[in-house]
Amino acid sequence: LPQTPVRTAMNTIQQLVMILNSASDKPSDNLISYFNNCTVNPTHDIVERVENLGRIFKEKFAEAVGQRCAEIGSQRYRLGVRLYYRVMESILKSEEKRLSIHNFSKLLNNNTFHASLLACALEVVVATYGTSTNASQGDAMNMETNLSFPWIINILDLKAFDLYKVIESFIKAEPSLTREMIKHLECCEHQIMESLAWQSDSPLFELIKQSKERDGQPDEPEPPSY
Amino acid sequence: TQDYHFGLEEGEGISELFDCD
Repeated sequence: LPQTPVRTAMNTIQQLVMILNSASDKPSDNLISYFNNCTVNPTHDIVERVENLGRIFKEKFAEAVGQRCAEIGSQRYRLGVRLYYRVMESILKSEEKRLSIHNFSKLLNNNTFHASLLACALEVVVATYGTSTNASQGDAMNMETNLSFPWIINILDLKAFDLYKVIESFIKAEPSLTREMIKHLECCEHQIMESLAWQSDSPLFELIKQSKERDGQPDEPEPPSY
Repeated sequence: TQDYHFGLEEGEGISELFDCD
């Protein structure tokens, strides 16, 4: 059968649902074991964060697409959380192998890491369904146009540069992502690199400053030829 | 992932990006 935009979009949804159907809404036993290995157990904060961000997501989703679609927001969030836990486990497995350590207390107690990882998972879910609406009903009928990137970082009050930091690891950790979704995440990366990371409140500027201080360079503007 | 440009350097992972040991 010829690959049409609608068929591509439906395949992307099918793939996502297939991956997440068997996934859990809660941390797996493997994840719990990673949490238990931490100097400071992050379980309570992780579960509480998922609940709190869920309330915000569902409220903002309903505001963006209409109150009658509030239940859809809950469904999207549930899928996002499943993907978040699944990718977190995969990331920890590969970090454990790479670093030969079992205690990820610092990473697992880092609020920015979790919020960014969850935002990335939600972006994949929202974009997957958004593409299908685009492809099947046309832009004029698209309820979810309002949810397109960078909507997710705005509603969760995240810095674009922090989301950028998880995208590559997310792609590596989830081999079942479709080609379309990888391309979408790459587009988000480009948008961050080209504009969003350069907004005045971006953590990128502090990193540049620290990097210059480490190298012993004065913080002077670069010559115009650069 | 064949078309995706990976930016992390060899031996680098997410722990370094979030300032973890």
